[in-house]
Amino acid sequence: MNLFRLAGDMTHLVSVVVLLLKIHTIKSCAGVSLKTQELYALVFAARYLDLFVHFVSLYNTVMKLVFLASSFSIVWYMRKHKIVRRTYDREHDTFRHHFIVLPCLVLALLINERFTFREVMWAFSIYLEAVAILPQLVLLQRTRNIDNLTGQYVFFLGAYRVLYILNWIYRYFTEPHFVHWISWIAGIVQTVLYADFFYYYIISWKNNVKLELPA
Amino acid sequence: AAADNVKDEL
Repeated sequence: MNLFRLAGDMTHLVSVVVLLLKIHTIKSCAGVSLKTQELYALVFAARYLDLFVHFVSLYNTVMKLVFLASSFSIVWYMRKHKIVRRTYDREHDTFRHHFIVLPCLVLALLINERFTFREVMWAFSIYLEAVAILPQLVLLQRTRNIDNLTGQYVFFLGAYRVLYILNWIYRYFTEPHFVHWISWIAGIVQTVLYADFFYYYIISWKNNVKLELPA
Repeated sequence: AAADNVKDEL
């Protein structure tokens, strides 16, 4: 476990836990895309199938449980909680996310490390995570409000992705034949999406104008 | 090489 990866996991943990705590505290999910939260819950469900059959380490198991619990709790709050669900911006969060899930599933069936159920599900979760943020970015563009809830959430997620790329570079040079093309390519695609957001976010913040994300 | 593809990352 290198520092980049630990920092990346902690940043990822902070992004999800902070979002959950904020929704729980202010009893509002304004500006948060339920579609993105559902996609993330699906990512964790598909990726952590081996939770009870393949023990890597206590850290690994605990983190998987925390990610599963927090992502499903956020979805529960946004769909079921009597107060929070009323603050969900339904008419703007209209990204047809099945247009994301199906292509990722087809791609996972075509490109995977081994054609087994768990490996295909793992590849599916990797591809899905790469694009899971799209509904959230579209919602931010539609509603123009970068309030601290979503701005910080996207920022921490972006930081987690950058740290993971640094982790892969470090592992590539320190561990013989550490090669994970699927994670690497999907991870780079995902980070580019965030880089794009940050570029427009910083520009809008500097010129003190509304965030203009490209269509 | 297969052994190295152990999924130890989250």
